[in-house]
Amino acid sequence: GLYVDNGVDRTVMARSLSRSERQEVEHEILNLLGLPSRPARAPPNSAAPQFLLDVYKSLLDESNFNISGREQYAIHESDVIMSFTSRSDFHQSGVRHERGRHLWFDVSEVPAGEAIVGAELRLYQNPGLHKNVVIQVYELVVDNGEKALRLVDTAAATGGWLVFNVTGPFTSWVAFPDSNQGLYLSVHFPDKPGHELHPEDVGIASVKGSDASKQPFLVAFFKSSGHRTSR
Amino acid sequence: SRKTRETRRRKKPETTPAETNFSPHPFGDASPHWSSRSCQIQTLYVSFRDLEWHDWIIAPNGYDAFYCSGECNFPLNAHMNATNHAIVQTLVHLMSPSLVPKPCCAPTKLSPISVLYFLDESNVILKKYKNMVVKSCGCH
Repeated sequence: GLYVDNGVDRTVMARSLSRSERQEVEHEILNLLGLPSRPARAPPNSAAPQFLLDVYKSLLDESNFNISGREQYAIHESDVIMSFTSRSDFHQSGVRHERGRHLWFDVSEVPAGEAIVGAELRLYQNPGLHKNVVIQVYELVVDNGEKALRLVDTAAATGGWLVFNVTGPFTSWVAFPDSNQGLYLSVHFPDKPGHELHPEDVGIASVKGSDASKQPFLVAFFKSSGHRTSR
Repeated sequence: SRKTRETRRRKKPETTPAETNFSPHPFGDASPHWSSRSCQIQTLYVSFRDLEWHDWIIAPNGYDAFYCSGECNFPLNAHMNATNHAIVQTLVHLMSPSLVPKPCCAPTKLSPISVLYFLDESNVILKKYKNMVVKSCGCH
């Protein structure tokens, strides 16, 4: 509504806004947020929004800040934190037998002029399954016209959320969008590096898994450059 | 805007006696004449939930969109600050009201607000907007 000063200590509603006025106000707020239009409604209970909601709550209540020191630093250093859901349906890597192993993220909406503090790939592993495996994350690159794998980070499967540092590939994708071929997951036993297991067989939730709250996602931390786009 | 002006015009007789009898001399009567219409912080709660924007703005539910409103009459409320320029401008205004306006009531301290919203159907952003929430007001 349209509010006016009641002359004492608060404002009172003078009249309700019409539909067109309401749309105009909505457009103003979208403009302020830097969005061209109202975003589409997202699927409920997905992992990425829940992670950022936890970060948001931790910013409000710092005494309840139950995350690692490295991540705490990244959150406090950041002006913008973005999460990206894997969209492997939208991009084919060309790697054989890739089902469930290929992850691709649309990073085209990263705002210009933001300095990248870091980027993490987060995978969920069912705590009850195969803890004695090694998970390696590779970047898919095109080398002399041929696709190749470049090792990015390695972690032992401990169950729960597994975090991989993917700052290098992410920075490259933002700077050179055509280089974004996605990531490749390799899962194997420590003593059998050549024998790859399927991620879902060791309890790693996939993009197409039934539980949306456990799906893999990428989170990136940015420091604002101070540059403001003109409205 | 017109409604606000009309409301203010109608409320003119409500000014305190101290305001109406205020001496134009800069070193005149300095008795407190602070009223509710003096420069102060006002609260307007913006509810994203009521606006039905909660399907894409995940948090917060809404926020106190404080703003500054009122006239810069001295002495100010104890919680208010004024710049040296505002004090000098007030003195000059009292001497030449038609030539020099009163100082402006404006924010003196701003804080950031974090907003969590969907960029599209899959990507989410948590963005800190600096200098968005008015924490205190004063005369400039």
